Amino acid sequence: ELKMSGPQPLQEEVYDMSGARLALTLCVTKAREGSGADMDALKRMFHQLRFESTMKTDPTAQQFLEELEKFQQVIENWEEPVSCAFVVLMAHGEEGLLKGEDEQMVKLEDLFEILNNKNCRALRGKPKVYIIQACRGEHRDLGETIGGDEVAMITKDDLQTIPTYTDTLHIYSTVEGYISY
Amino acid sequence: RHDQKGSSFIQILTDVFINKKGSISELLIEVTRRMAKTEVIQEGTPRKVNPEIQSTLRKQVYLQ
Repeated sequence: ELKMSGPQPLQEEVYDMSGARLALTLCVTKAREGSGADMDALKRMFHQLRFESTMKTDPTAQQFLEELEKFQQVIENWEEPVSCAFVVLMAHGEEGLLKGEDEQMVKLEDLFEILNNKNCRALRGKPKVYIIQACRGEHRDLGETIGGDEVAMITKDDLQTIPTYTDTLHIYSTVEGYISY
Repeated sequence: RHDQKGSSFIQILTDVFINKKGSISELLIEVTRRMAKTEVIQEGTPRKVNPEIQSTLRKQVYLQ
């Protein structure tokens, strides 16, 4: 007899985080006031979360690439298994680009490639987290007044605007640059 | 970016990652929620800024 069954709960799988956690922060501070406070906050976070953290300030465009390549070598040669890597990139930027201390641009895609599953064996199948604090264009968001169902939730103390882009999940069938079968 | 306090993105993200427990996906939703509430004043005009998360993770990440 065929029985109709309802949706089943997801079986949660988690990454093994028992190995080493490594972090690299590259930060352009030139004409970026306040970036020191961001680096201090990241230092605290990486310490609290038991990361081996390396921080470099004011890399040129070329040095962004070189420091990522050095980091890749550190990961590959780490004595114990590596569980995950964080990379924090902070600079002025445009869509897909970061500006080095020398005002030259480096492609984010070229940086991401260095630690992908093809180029970094030690991180194959391990979580790689990129945190990018940079502009991605010139648009400024003034926000939109909250309407619809949200109206009822507004109280005197709440802000009455919401960013233009929220509550959206981007689900692509393939990563950028690759064929979708 | 505040010239002494830093960027709202990094400050909120580090606060959430240090002080909240949950999967990284859940933590990032909290970061987005808090940033959506935050108004940044630029040249006297309130602005909004919030992160965009693109993920190809296959499992949950727990940092705590």
